[in-house]
Amino acid sequence: EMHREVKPGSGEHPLQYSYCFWYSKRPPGRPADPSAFEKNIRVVATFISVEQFWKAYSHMKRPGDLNGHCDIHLFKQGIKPLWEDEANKDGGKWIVRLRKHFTSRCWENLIMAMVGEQFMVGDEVCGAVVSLRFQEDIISIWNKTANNSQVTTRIRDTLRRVLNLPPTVIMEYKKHNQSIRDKTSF
Amino acid sequence: GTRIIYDRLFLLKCRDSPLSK
Repeated sequence: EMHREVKPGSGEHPLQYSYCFWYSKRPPGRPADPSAFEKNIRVVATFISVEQFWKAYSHMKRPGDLNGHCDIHLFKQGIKPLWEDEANKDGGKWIVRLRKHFTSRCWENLIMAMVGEQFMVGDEVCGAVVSLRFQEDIISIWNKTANNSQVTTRIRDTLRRVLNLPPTVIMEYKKHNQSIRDKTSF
Repeated sequence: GTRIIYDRLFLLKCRDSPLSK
């Protein structure tokens, strides 16, 4: 599914990029095992048009309706949602921690902005992740070049705008190298 | 080059199309 060649259908509106939705879940009762991550993640849909995006999205549960420790990832086709992927190795992500009530709406607004090319940072955006956790949920947007402050600033400002976040919500930037050192994402 | 950009309103309108179901 990850490598499937997708084309816009007749009458469909093409996106700038093709994307894959991925899903990963940690089995209940099991501790985190970073080496198992790549085994537990799979592609659930691939799309290249607005209409295919909605089809894929509407067939998935909304984050607010999911249970347990899991993540939904939406990445450009060809980029794996892993720190070690070529596209991600010098990159980082903006992290926003959300009270659970806001997760579904924020995720939807984020992915619409991403596939609609609202971030205006060339091809810097790699993907987005929503992480369902015990007491809060976390939304992240990953970009290629952690050290490009012009890019990361613009992503942050667009994120704040599209998520309609109050000024009190803290956004944190984390380089993937730091996550690798910490052995944890958040 | 030119980028394909869609705003939120347009994406939501497309959601109602039969092609999106």
